Order: sequence, then C-alpha cells, then structure tokens
Amino acid sequence: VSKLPFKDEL
Amino acid sequence: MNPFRILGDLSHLGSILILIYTIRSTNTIEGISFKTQVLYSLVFLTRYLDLAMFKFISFYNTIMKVFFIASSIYIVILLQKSKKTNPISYKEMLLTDSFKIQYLLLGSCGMAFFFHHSFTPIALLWSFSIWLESVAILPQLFMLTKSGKAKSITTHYIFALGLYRALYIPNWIWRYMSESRFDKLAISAGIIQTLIYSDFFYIYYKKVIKGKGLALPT
Repeated sequence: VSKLPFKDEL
Repeated sequence: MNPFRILGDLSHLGSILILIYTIRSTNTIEGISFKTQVLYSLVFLTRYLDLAMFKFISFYNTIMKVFFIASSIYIVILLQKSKKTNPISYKEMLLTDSFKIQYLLLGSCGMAFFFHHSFTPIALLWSFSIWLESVAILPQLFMLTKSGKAKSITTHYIFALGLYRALYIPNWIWRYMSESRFDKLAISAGIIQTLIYSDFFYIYYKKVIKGKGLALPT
C-alpha cells in the first residue's frame, strides 16, 4: 500500500 | 477519478455558489459566520501553496484550486462590504459570531507539528490546512446554536458542505481498493470533520424534521 499524501485531492 | 470524488467536489463547489448567490441576491449576511469564512480562506491559502511552486497535477486540479482560493477571499470581502451596506446585519453577525478561533488555530498548529508527511514548510502547512479544515465549520455551527434559528441559506450551505465531506469517505475506500493508496493523515482529519457534520445533522434532524425549530443545545 502506498502512503504518499493525497496531494491530488482538493 | 471515481464518482464519489467528482460528486464530492461538485457538492463543495455548489456550497460556495449557494453562499455567494444568497449573499448577493438577498443583500443579507444573517446567520453566516465571518470567522468560519476567514478560516476557509486560510485553509485554501496554506494548502494550495504548490500552485505557487508550479507543481502541475492536472488541469482540473489547478482550476479548482484557483477557484477555491479566489471564491473564499471573495466571500470574506463580500461579508466585509456588508459592514457599510447593511450595518445592522453586520453588527448582529459580529455579536453571535463569538467562537474563540485561537484554539482552533493553535490546535491545528499542534496537530501539524505532530502529524505530517515530512518536516518541510510546505508539508507542515499542508497538514495544518487539513486539520484546520476539519474544524473550520465550528464557529458557524456555534453561531447557529447561539442564535437558535437557522436561515434556510445557512442550512443549504452546511448540507452541501456536509455532503462533500461524506462523499470523500467512499472515495477513500475506492482509492484504497483500486489504487492501493492510503493517506492516514487526510483520512483521520476527514473522518473527524465528517463526525462534526454528522453531529450537526443529527441534532438538525431531531429538532427540525421532527418539528421543534432549531434551538440547539449548548
């Protein structure tokens, strides 16, 4: 599972 | 992008349009918390700093971010303008808008300090904005409890915002299953925020749908 931040969300 | 996210974003957009449309068409700001609107401006300004760094994610993403920053500042200006155009309404708003937001600001700073993806200014501000968004509606809900009555504008606005938050939860489940992605920080703060709205809707349901008027317990 990738734990990269949801920077693509608003 | 999955349907829950698109619908969630549209609902978020809708809430802002409802607010702007109502303030402009009725020339009243009654029932709207100035503090909550300032907090939202701060949320967008601290979260979307990546725009200034030209980190391009998608056309959709950029347009929406620019809209959220611009519209939140525009709402603050509209509310400020009513100081002159509608002084009675403005004074009444200031009197009921008495939530102490310094606790929310300090709390969000603290949470960002302990929970962040990396210890860089951008990541810390991003985390701060996530935590601040989760509680930014509190002055607005507090104002409703104090005044004891809810204008239909404010309830439409809060409903659209609550719907946006609720839709983000199935969106995260979808992303976990289809992309194997999981952002503990965004999800935890998002769940807190949704709980705050659920609590409001529960009280609203009990008081209004069951027909007693909105006099929320303090």
